[in-house]
Amino acid sequence: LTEEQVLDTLLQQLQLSQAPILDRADVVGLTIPAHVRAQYVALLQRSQADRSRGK
Amino acid sequence: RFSQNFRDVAGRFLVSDTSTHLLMFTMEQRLQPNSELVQAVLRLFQEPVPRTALRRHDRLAPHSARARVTIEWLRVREDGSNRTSLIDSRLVSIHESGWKAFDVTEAVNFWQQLNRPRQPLLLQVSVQREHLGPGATSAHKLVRFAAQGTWRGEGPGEPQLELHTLDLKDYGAQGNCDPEAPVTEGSRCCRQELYLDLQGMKWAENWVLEPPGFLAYECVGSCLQPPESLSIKWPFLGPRQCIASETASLPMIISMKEGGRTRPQVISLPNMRVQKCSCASDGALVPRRLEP
Repeated sequence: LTEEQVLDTLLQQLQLSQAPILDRADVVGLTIPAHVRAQYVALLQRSQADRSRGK
Repeated sequence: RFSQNFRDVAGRFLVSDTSTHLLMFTMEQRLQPNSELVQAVLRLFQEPVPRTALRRHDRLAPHSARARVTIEWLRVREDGSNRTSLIDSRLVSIHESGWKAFDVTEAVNFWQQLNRPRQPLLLQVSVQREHLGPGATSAHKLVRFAAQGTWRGEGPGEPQLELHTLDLKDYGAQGNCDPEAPVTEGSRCCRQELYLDLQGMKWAENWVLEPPGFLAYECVGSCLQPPESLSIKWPFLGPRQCIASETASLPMIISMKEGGRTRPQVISLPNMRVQKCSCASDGALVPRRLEP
């Protein structure tokens, strides 16, 4: 897995053609709400349990 | 005879009418836990048609001397209902006799996916007309396969299931790489740690909020190749390669700008982290998932 592959997958998932350019000012003071963090943690736990089977 | 690990499983005849046979194979402990099924072959002995019957058929229907033989895997579901999956189908001639081989690898793959304790492997063999409509003949009635101990009582004509397997102790991967030992070209296939630092990536700056980085892992090293005799036997199997056989997704929190406002959003990227590395033959059958 390379840096480019991570970026490509991210862009594909979000249906974007290029990475958005965000200024520091856009995220300064941005807090992650509890429900968003809870959703993230739940996905983290589930990704450990559900493995996708390849070949 | 051809594999490192070769087993013959004798089948039992359960039901038989003029066109359908149901074969049952007790399979538990036939496939070792640390083995990979390369191919399963069902061998049926086609009995010779008596000359008088053959002559009569040739006189009445000189242009059609074939029947369609179909192999299906039969699964008895928990509610007692049956479900069949088509495995192999081919035309056989009534003028031939002797052993006929059918590839039933997929049926055994399906059977391996059943919950334990697993029912025996049930294979339904149907002999049907080559085609329906005008010109259809009854050649199919002349195709008979020997049942258990019935082929004139002379030889082992009963149905056989051959399981060709590879022992993963030799032909498989070895789990995680030893962090103390450097991986060389000759090293055995293993999972090696690979940390991707998202904070150090320019494009991720101010965009990817979580995680700062993650252990992606990678599969490195090489796999033991089967002897050349097996490559001749199964030309469809390419070289065994060290590949990611199980992967996990990577959740992320990213910042999305919408209408001049930035808000955090959770997404999940599939197949980002390698969970398991395996040695797999390029071109090998990818097992179909068993449907409910």
